[in-house]
Amino acid sequence: MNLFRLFGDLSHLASILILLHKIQTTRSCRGISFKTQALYVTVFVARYLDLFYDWVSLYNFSMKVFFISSSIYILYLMKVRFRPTHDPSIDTFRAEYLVGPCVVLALIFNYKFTFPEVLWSFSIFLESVAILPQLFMLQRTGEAETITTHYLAALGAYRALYIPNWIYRYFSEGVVDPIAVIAGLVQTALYVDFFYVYFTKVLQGQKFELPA
Amino acid sequence: EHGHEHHDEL
Repeated sequence: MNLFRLFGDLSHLASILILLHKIQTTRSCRGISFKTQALYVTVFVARYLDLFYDWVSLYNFSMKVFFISSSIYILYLMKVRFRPTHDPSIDTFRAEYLVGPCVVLALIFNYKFTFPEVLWSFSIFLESVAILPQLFMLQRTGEAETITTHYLAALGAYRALYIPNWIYRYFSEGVVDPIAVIAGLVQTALYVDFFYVYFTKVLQGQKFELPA
Repeated sequence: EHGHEHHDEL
């Protein structure tokens, strides 16, 4: 564990708490892509199945339980509790175009051709693109509530912090995890546009609005 | 081989 990874994980944790806070206080899931959230559940369930047979640490265990349960809870909030506030007509990104290629990639690129390892690779590839329906929705509506942008910023910061973590681990432990690193770089790159608007507008006190 | 017997990152 190093500080980059710790702060990355805490940022991930914060992003979910911000999202829950947004939904609970506004009593609405407006502006949130159900597809992205459903993809995250898929990612967490596929990756954290090792919860049942591989003990890493209490930290690791608690985080996994939190990520799986909170992401399922968010789906419940969107589909049941605040269902009327979710508008599927603007959440139109075809998620199956993401899942299919990730299955194929996982079958080709994995560390061992076993079920858990292929599932792990799949979750890494899927996580790297899971934010696309959300970003697509943002692009389509051209604006976002400030709280939603804080959620995305925390999520992007988590990904960004994993990069110095890998550099640190390369020098301190001599390990490289090429699948995680390549997918992670792709994932972080997807946030570049968002961060540009976030830094130049939201953090200057303006509303998140994309140029027409 | 990527150096870990298990995946220790989240």
